[in-house]
Amino acid sequence: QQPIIAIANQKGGVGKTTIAVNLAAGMVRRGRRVLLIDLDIQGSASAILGRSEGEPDGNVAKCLLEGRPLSEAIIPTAYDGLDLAPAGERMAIVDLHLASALGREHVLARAFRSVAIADYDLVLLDTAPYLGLLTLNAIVASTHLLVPVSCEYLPMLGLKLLRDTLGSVQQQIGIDVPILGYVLTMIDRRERITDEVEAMLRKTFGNQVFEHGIRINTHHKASPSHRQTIYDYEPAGGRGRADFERLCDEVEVRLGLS
Amino acid sequence: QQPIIAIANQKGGVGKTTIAVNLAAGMVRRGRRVLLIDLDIQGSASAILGRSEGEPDGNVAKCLLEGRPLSEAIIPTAYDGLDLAPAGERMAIVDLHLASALGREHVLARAFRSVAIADYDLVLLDTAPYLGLLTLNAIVASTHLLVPVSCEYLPMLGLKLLRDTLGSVQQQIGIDVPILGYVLTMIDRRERITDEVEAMLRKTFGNQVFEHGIRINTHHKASPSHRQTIYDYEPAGGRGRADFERLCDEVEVRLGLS
Ligand SMILES: Nc1ncnc2c1ncn2[C@@H]1O[C@H](COP(=O)(O)OP(=O)(O)OP(=O)(O)O)[C@@H](O)[C@H]1O
Ligand SMILES: Nc1ncnc2c1ncn2[C@@H]1O[C@H](COP(=O)(O)OP(=O)(O)OP(=O)(O)O)[C@@H](O)[C@H]1O
Ligand SMILES: [Mg+2]
Ligand SMILES: [Mg+2]
Repeated sequence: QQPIIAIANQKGGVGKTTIAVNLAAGMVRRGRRVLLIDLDIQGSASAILGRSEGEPDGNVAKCLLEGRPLSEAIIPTAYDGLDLAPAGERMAIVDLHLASALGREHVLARAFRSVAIADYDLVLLDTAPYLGLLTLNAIVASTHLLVPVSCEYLPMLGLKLLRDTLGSVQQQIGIDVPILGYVLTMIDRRERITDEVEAMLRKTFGNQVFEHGIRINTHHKASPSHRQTIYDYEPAGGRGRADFERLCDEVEVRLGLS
Repeated sequence: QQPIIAIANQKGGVGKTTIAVNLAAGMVRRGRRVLLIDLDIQGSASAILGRSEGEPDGNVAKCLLEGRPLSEAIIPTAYDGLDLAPAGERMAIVDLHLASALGREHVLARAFRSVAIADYDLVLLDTAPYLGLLTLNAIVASTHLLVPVSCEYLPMLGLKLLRDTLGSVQQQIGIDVPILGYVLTMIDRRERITDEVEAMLRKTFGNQVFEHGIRINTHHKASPSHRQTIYDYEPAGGRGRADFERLCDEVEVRLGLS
């Protein structure tokens, strides 16, 4: 089975979507076929990579609400080898809808068993900043978790809640999803809090913290408005591209991919 | 009735908690009695203003789950005149619990009718980055909405979803909560995207956009780790304090308070 990585942290604005989109682009540039599934009601990843006009016929919300195969939600993107399953506007009611489903934490995992995702080397799940049923479904359906943490105090605090939730998923549902690692984001060495947070993180989680992170970079703020990944927005040799090349390297090592 | 302001934007990390905590502190310094209610499962506001050791006996989750009066959740803070209703660890299950309540969008509004909040001049609600039932309850229970928007592209996109949700609340529940205004946050004039986002926002929402916003400021990243508001963390004359003084001025004008 291919790796299915859920990019999750219920703290808002830590860089989940930025990592999901650019990691996907980096892996595609290495010749891998990647599927990015947008499970956030905001549809940030869909806004960057999806079609600019109108809602696509198929989307994740429609498949989950109407029990349709996930393959109907998958569309190509401007990047060869990178496909997207966009969120869909009705995503806001999916959580409530899942609440009454049988085996409600496994709805997404069941949808994955269909042929839809077999063709991909890697599947990435972008999740909402909320540990509701849909994000729990993403955790249960994934093989690994990647946890972005921005170099600030409040995001650090949120990690306890995430770990407690993973503990309940293990105890009550019997699924133990390994953490691929914690990735530091918005690293700004001019600020003392960056070094403090990094030191705390490495002390608490040891080598579960990725060696390299993503530096603060205005290109990451601007590239989404051009519907581009960092690889298209920045010229060769840019800092953002370098950060994501290193991230791809380390993800490959941790997954045991060559 | 006193103003009840819900600080809401389902986009994560735009500065909701930072505004909730420091606006509360600024208003208390003007002699107003303020209650801050933490409705975010992350409990960021509770982490800054609440007791450092252990979970308080009463909290919002407990009151909503067990039907207890909200007054049991209210605790004093280190700031005279500022009380807090902390979130509570069981907040994560409140959304699912609300799903089966009668009049489920009005549970919080009903809890407010008890004597608990009558003693305050101003009530602030910090909400989660998610438009689930609890945040809908906050919107329905409030008299005004304050919407922080950080100067980036993806947060701008999220505004459409928020306005669509407010439209549904009006049509389906019959409650029309006025927007007190949109507040620009993390303003960094060195970045071109700041001017672009501000121009787009003012063009779209006109004078619903506050004249002054909150500038990017490392003190806002650090003050939460010291469990302090910006007024304690920064010396007199600091930029953060100046920004919140102007914000308090403009909130008072828009509420018609003298
Ligand atoms: N390294 C970076 N440097 C500067 N800005 C960044 C960086 N990474 C992300 N951003 C910007 O910060 C904002 C938050 O990032 P992003 O939307 O990826 O976070 P998120 O965790 O997906 O948010 P949400 O919790 O709302 O889903 C975005 O506007 C993004 O463009
Ligand atoms: N003006 C600012 N300058 C610099 N950093 C800021 C500013 N305002 C907030 N921050 C920092 O940015 C991060 C996000 O802010 P905050 O937690 O207040 O946002 P939020 O919208 O409440 O997030 P969530 O969606 O997770 O509830 C925090 O670490 C905070 O300390
Ligand atoms: Mg996101
Ligand atoms: Mg918050």
